[in-house]
Amino acid sequence: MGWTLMIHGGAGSMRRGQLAEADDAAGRAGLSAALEAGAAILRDGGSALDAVEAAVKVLEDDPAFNAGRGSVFTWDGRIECDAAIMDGRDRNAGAVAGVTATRHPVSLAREVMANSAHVLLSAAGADAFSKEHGLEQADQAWFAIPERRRQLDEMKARPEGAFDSGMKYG
Amino acid sequence: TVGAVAVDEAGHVAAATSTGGLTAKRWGRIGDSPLIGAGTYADDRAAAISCTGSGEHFIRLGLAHELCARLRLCGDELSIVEQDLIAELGRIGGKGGFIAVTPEGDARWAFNTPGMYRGRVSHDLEAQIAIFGDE
Repeated sequence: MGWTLMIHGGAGSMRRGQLAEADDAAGRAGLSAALEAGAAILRDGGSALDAVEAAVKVLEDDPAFNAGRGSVFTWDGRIECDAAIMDGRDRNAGAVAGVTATRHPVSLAREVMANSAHVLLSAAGADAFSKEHGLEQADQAWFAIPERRRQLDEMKARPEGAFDSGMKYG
Repeated sequence: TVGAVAVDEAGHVAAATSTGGLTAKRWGRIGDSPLIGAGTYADDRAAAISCTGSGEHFIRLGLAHELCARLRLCGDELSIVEQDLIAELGRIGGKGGFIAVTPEGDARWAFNTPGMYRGRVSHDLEAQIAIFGDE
């Protein structure tokens, strides 16, 4: 029995010739780094659970993708993250929604799975759980990158475009 | 949104998804990523799956759990189920895609958008990276 790892960095309207070269290169570099992080664990006989967490953490740190550091802004100019993780062995699962201050939301989801009686924690409660359980904290400035701010400003400049109708960035 | 699915040497599967959501989201909107069974699911009896796209549609279809249930209860091949579910997603107006791997190592991605940031690597397959739909 061998091992396999797959990753994604989001689906969307990326078309050849329209994606800036720098964005193309940044995306491919980020995907390669995430694959290597997970494959290194699997190659050593590690678990699928550890491998998917490691790969997603790399993508969470990469501003090229919409998660963690590359997160988008809410209407109010805040960063809120969601994450989930699930173990096929026993269908144990952990998830967080609307968290604002944990550097790696996927690791917080795993902490919920491993060290709480719950599956899904949200918002201020999940932020408090993160602090109490010693996860690495990050302030809003860590997550806020200029291109995402520009995208928010662009969307807010279109008063007719309700936040979901465009589904333009995310 | 980012995600990963894996099967390890012991044949166990796992899935993880993480997202910043939608730009300019309001009213506490939450998409499919953190909802177990919608955007993320893993079951050694079926597969591990991580989704990305218009979250409301993945929630309505319970897409991640639906894929695992089809494999487990109908015994369908992943190649069939993935196409059925992408078609179903499109029928209700949804956009996006997913990655999935079975305990036997059948690993596939499917999407109905022009592109998807994606990659895969195996014990016997060099790393593959792709962005555009025609790669």
